[in-house]
Amino acid sequence: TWPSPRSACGLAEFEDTVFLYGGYTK
Amino acid sequence: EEDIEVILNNLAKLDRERVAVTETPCSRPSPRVHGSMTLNPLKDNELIVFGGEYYNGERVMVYNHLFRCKLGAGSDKLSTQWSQITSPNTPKPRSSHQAVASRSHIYIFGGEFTSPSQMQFYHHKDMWRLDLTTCSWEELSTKGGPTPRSGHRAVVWRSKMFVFGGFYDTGHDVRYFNDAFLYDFAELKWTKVG
Repeated sequence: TWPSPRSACGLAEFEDTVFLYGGYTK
Repeated sequence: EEDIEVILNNLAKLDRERVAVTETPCSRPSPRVHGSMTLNPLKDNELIVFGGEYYNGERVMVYNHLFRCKLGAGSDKLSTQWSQITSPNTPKPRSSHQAVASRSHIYIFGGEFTSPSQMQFYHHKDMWRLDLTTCSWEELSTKGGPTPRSGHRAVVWRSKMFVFGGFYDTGHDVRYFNDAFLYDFAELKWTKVG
């Protein structure tokens, strides 16, 4: 799966993995 | 109001008239939103603040100011010592860009410029790095990199910058992105992910 289009989401790197949360679209 | 690219180029022309990199002690920056604040990787007590915008109720001002904030332990609270850095070669004004630090550089990508009337919008796709040993900016190649955008997010993964999403909005054309890119700090090259 792949995240849907979005802006201003949360992005963090931890132990070789990138985590993504939230954001918005118009 | 002039075309937004003319406004931006006029601002860049003023920046180019400077002759050297300077750093001047100053009071704290004026109010602003959507700038970047990055820890200086060469120090354990410094923040680097770049860009952002301020709306005064009538007009919006977008900045390419660069500030250093030295943190120190005061008697009753954390003290801050601000200075402003200027240079002839500097990124154009922007907000909602992203900044990450790696080794002795801060890398910034993208962001948006809004005209004073808020009727025109320009999205950047340029990549710059700030050498923290000299405080000089260098523009890097955009080949193979993300399209113009703001509101994207970026993190450092290994020796690369990972960039995801963001949006492009001219008022006529609106696009939200879910693409991802890696920027290799050693090779100075972009790669699309997936």
